[in-house]
Amino acid sequence: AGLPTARLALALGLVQHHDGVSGTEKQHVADDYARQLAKGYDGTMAFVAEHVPQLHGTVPSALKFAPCAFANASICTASESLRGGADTKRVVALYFNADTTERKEYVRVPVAETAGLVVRELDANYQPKGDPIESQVVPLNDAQRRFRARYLYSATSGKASAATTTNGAVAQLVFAISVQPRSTAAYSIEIDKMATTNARARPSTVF
Amino acid sequence: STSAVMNQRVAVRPTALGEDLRAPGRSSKEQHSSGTAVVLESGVPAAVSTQDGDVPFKVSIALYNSSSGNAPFVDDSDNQWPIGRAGSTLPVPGLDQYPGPNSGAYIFRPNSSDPVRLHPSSTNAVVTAGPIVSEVYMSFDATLSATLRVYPDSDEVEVNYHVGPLMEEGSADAKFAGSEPSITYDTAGAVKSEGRMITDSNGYRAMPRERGTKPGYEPISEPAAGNYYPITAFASIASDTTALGVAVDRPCGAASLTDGAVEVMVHRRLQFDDSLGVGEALAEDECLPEEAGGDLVCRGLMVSGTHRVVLGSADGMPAAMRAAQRHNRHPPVALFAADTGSLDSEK
Repeated sequence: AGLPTARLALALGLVQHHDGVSGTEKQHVADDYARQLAKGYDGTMAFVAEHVPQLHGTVPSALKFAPCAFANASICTASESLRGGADTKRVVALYFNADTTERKEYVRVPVAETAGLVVRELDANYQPKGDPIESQVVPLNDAQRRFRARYLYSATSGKASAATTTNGAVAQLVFAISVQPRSTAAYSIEIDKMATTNARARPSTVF
Repeated sequence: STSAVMNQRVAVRPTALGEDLRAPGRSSKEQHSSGTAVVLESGVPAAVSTQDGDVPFKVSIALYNSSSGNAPFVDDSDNQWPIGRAGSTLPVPGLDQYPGPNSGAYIFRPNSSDPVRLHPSSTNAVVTAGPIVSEVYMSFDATLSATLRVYPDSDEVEVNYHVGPLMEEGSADAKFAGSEPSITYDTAGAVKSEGRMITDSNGYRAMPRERGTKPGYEPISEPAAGNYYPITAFASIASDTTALGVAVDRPCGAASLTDGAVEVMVHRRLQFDDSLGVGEALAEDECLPEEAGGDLVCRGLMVSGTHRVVLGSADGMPAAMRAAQRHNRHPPVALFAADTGSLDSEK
């Protein structure tokens, strides 16, 4: 008890029941499993969001990290807040590899802005290091838009600001990350319309 | 008429339907470096190039309508009488049409072993190409779609599916006792699997399966449902040289009902209980606000998931499935922060 993961451990223990594993419970029981798992997830991720960024280095006070549990529905309040003229100057994406081998992955970040995006890797002071990273903007397809609309208000528990709804994500920014074993890697996404063409996210050809 | 090479791995090459892609010289391997290339046939995937040249590769949906009673394969001893689900948004027609036995949470019981086969419409496939990822968005009907993605240096075809809401009021499938769609990955017999399939056993062991036989449960009375197995990690089929593997991101049912093809069930929405213990139909509704502070709108569950499909050598398939598992189920933990000020001060 007392550990930030205790709640999640209890919920996972509960869901080991054959009903939880195979879906043979009544709906209200399934809803309760989901509620317990969500509470456990929230508690654990709050702990992760507080401590993992410190694994990477000195966290600037302005950076408040949080997971985007609905990124698969193209919903991520932090990354969607990066838009021309908005207060957000950059979005920092931090990846933690719990494996014992290097992870090279392509990640997809929901974005509301598609022009002039530049991705850079960040050092231990969360400052840019090296050249911009190649990235590509992929527009949401019909199904992704439908799926996003379905969950938008529940994902942000009804707090979806007008901006996120009307000017929310219209595309996903795809780029490659490389995270050493049991380590972190941090990347910034900024809008820099003066950057060279190669530095900016490339548009996709759609036909 | 022109083939636009996408991302040096995916060639959109409209080919005559049914053309034998394995004809000599047809391999698209010369056009691509080694690894995966999804060749499209008038907008829908037609082949994947492997070391042995192009392997035909098609994605379709097997839509099983659930048993509405009098299922031809069941003897009368089944007393699975329908129990409609109170409070469901499902249109529950007169129970007399559904004398059981029914598909339910415990049992997959289609009303026929031949599902409705949905193919992607080749008119509205959307192909998106770029320097990193190329993808093909295919819609099968208003509530079923799949996006195939190919990344550089990867032998995996990532399939992101979106399914639901199923059996909406007035939809074509609402008149059935249930709707149970599976995604089928078909190599048109190119992978000569001869009735064999491998499925994981709760993510721990790879179990050999033989179509039509199930030790202790013979004879199998249901040609389709009787050959479905629960998987939590992957299902694969192989011939001596080539193999097809599908890594999944959640527990589901999988089968190989024809040589060279694997199908994975992606969603279920059923009108009745199968009277084997739950006491209500498997019909998950979702009641969500569809505008800020709006009333809750109840509809069937929409699901989105990711399969990682690998077409490659039989020897390399176990390692490829382990790698696909890691990508699918253990991605790096991601955290995001919107920076409104530190950049200026640090600068």
